[in-house]
Amino acid sequence: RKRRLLTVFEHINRNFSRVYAILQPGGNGRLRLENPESPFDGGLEMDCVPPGKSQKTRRSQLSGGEKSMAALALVFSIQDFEPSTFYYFDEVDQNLDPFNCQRIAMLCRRRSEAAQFIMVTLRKVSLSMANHHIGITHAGDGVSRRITDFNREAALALGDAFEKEM
Amino acid sequence: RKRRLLTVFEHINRNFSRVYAILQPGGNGRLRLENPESPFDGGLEMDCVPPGKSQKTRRSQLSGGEKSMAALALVFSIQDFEPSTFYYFDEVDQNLDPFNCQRIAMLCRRRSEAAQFIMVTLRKVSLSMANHHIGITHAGDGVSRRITDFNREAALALGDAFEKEM
Amino acid sequence: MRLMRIDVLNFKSFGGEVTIPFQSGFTAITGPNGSGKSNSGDAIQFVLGTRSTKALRAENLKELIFNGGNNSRAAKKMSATLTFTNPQREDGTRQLRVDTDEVAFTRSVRLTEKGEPKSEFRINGEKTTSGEFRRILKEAGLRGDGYNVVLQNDVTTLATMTAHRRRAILEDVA
Amino acid sequence: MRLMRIDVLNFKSFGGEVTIPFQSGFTAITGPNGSGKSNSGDAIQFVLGTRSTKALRAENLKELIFNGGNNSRAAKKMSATLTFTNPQREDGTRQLRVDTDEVAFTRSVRLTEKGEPKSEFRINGEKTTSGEFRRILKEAGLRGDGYNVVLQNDVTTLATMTAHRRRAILEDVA
Ligand SMILES: Nc1ncnc2c1ncn2[C@@H]1O[C@H](COP(=O)(O)OP(=O)(O)OP(=O)(O)O)[C@@H](O)[C@H]1O
Ligand SMILES: Nc1ncnc2c1ncn2[C@@H]1O[C@H](COP(=O)(O)OP(=O)(O)OP(=O)(O)O)[C@@H](O)[C@H]1O
Ligand SMILES: [Mg+2]
Ligand SMILES: [Mg+2]
Repeated sequence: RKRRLLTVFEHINRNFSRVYAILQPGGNGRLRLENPESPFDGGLEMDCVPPGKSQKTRRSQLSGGEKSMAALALVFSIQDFEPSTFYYFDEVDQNLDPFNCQRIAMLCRRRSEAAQFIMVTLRKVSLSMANHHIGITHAGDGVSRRITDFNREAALALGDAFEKEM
Repeated sequence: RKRRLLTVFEHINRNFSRVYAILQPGGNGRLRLENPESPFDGGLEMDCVPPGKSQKTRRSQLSGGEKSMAALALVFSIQDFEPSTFYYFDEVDQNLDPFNCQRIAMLCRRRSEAAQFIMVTLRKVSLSMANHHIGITHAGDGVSRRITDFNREAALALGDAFEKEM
Repeated sequence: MRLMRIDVLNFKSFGGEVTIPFQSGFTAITGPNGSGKSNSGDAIQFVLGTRSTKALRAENLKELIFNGGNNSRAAKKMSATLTFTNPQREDGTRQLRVDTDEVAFTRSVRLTEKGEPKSEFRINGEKTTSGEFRRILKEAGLRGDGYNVVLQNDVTTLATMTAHRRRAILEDVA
Repeated sequence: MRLMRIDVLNFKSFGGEVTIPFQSGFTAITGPNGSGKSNSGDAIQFVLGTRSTKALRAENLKELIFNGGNNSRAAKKMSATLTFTNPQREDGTRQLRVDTDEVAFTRSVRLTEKGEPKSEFRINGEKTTSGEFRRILKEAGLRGDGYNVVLQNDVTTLATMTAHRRRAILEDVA
């Protein structure tokens, strides 16, 4: 049981370092078992150094977006270990700046050649990188419907709706 | 002590209903002590019905953005109870759609006539509603600096930086 | 094998019938707060078999039935259907152990006379047991609790959880 | 009374001296992930007196000193200064009990020979005790733990906390 955990850890850790370098170019990340001898007595930490930061950086010091990018690297690492035919991501880009939004969406786009990716998002950058677009709305009566004739332009316009009124 | 809590509750509850109606026009919200007789034995719930939803809606059913709007109404209600000369909001709009971003920013803008509002945000809609803009960056060396000559155009351009490259 | 569409009837905020079609590749779903985006993801989890309704933000099965909003009557039954492509592979087998090119998995809940929720499971419209339903999905690698579904706030939870909790995730995966 | 500017020296990711000026009205701060936006809010909390460095995402005072990034040397001391306007009111009094039109509150930490963190407090550049520093701020209504400062993720925490925890907040306020 311990050997199984250590094997899975090795595998996912390799994935993690690889994915983190893609999502945060110039940075480096790895997983660490707090107690490698007796893994069930310790936890699993993510040691991540975003581009430009000191190698002594601890996870709790990271910014909101930097923590999210580390967590997303872990998600992709687990997915690589146990692939699926489709992936559903609900608003994983809530605290990402436009550049990090793009990196996540880019990785989804590349991987969508092998599997189906469905991402719920409110961010224009993420919307602009998808192949297909679905709009959901509720009229003033709380009943959810799909918006007909919805495409990238319509999706981006939803975000602009307010800016046009300004 | 119980009387003090009940007095404060009454006051903040009135604020809450008023603010919620402003932030979610067409919806209604109120606070509820689970045990009004013996408040310290129960908790404090937010009963919110966003516009168009059933009056039987429970807080746990609400969407991410709807929960955030309820929480923000509570924040403003507490602030009205105990006003301050300045307010600092760090990325309170992470899961808000553009219309809700605008409602929060609009309320901050109106209240900023009486007090100073400082809001950290990555959202274009929120940025566009501010009077003044500050840009923070770190060059590739992890050292934070303030961006000189930063204004609304520069702030909105940061969000577009990626879109221009598309 | 890919997900072709979600068909829901009176599932959560989807009053009446709504179809959400998917193509291969990268699809983005957007819309205002509270419009039903996460609820459509809940439909996926509901069919693929999440154990607890709490994961769907519902206290019990009854809460998953369209409650009428502010203007309509609450429904008495609901269903959610996921339709997958299921092409024959070179060796003649299919990923889903059902001999059709498309397979529709339907899970429904209706209220009895007494108002008790009663679940039913169908494959291609034919009633089946919950056991058989889940076995066929599991054998094809389709699970309700896999890491292929990342719910709203999962990222923040994963980023800020204790190291011990994160190691427990590793154990789950192993 | 309004906040005129934040001046930091080697505070967290701000290597060297950085000034962030504020005007009255509504100011928005933006920039890439990890650039230092929340750290500037931590500077405000640090001066106004948060009890625990954990609220500033630091294990201890030493972690608040600029660590050099990937390219520079770590600093040995840091400081953060908040400057407020303090106009005389019609009755001759001022909101801050200091007789100047602007008041600068500085909190600094330097490392001793042994590497131990040593805190100092200054008002308008003059050394003062932490007690006097906090008293003057508190009397003017400036607190480090008030609801006027909403940290990143506070909204999600408030929205999803248990009802009991939320009532505890009411007690705090009362
Ligand atoms: N059984 C039900 N009947 C009708 N409406 C329901 C039912 N269950 C949940 N809802 C409503 O669905 C709404 C939430 O929908 P959902 O979580 O899908 O929104 P969303 O589009 O993901 O929004 P956000 O962008 O804020 O995350 C809530 O307002 C809730 O009241
Ligand atoms: N003592 C220190 N010396 C140098 N860098 C530090 C120090 N303490 C924290 N940092 C760095 O500051 C960065 C976090 O900054 P901050 O939280 O202000 O970012 P942010 O602009 O709010 O980003 P986000 O938009 O993602 O929330 C981290 O990368 C962390 O390594
Ligand atoms: Mg949602
Ligand atoms: Mg931040």
